[in-house]
Amino acid sequence: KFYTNVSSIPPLHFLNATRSAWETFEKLTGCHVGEKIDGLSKLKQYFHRFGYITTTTAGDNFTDDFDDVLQSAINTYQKNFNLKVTGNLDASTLRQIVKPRCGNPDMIDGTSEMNAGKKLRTTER
Amino acid sequence: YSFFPGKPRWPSRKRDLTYAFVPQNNLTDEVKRVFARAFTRWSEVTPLNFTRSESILRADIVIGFFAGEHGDGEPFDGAMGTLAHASSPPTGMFHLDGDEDWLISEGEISRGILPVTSVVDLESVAVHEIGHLLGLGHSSVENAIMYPAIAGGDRKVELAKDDIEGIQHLYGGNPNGDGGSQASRRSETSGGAESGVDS
Repeated sequence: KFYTNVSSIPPLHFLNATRSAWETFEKLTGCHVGEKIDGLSKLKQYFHRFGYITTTTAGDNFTDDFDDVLQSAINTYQKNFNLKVTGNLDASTLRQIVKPRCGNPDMIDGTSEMNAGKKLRTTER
Repeated sequence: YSFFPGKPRWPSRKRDLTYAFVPQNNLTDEVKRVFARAFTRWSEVTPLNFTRSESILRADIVIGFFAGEHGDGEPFDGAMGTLAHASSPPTGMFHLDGDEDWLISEGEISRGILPVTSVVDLESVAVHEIGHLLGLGHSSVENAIMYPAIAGGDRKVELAKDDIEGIQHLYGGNPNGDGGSQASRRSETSGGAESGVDS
């Protein structure tokens, strides 16, 4: 549907702000390495889709283990989106993950030219 | 800014590109004008020109709205989530998720945030995907058009310095324009500082 101005948007849309295909990820807040949590396999599929996990196995073989592969993907994602690099699923990282986005991957063949792929010249202030 | 691997771009003999809409979408002229505005933002800062064609067979770029699985191996996922995707040059494939609710904003507003909503600003997504069609990858600079994410209700259509530098790295500036410095200045004043990361 196309809405030609804000006033034509039905009120429901103002309530469904977080209506997103990925909002189930928010229940993963606080997970960290070593845990096995239902839903982590879907998050791995998300990271696979956008190039953060490059694996030859078909996407549906992902496990619910919070393993090194997932932690590495989270680290790279946090760098790319200017988030604090913790390797954990903290609230700000998951808030970013559930945002609607472009379907094109951030990483191609495991390399990225966003932050994570560049030699950053930053000075610690 | 970033590029696709191998830095593909439209060949130098192709500076006048044509685009067409898949007929089955039956888009109104009002919707088509949104895409025309989005193309103009890129032609203002490059030597490229974009003209609408009625023939999807002859057009360089084909634009269509599709829901779910639509034959390119990258299915859409319903409301929100992935909004659209586009191919690198010279393929010219631009798909938008037919399950989204799209907002057609007035052309003058270049940035804005509606009360939080699950309606997506069509022009913001179009300007971003055209960046891919021309050869740009994603950027970590938050106020750049090529930043991968946008919240429902947000509107971001003016090219940032990062976008202009990236696209001019591929095609050079607009020989008839100010080379984009004006567009870049405009975006800097309206769009806030860059993310502060030099890369």
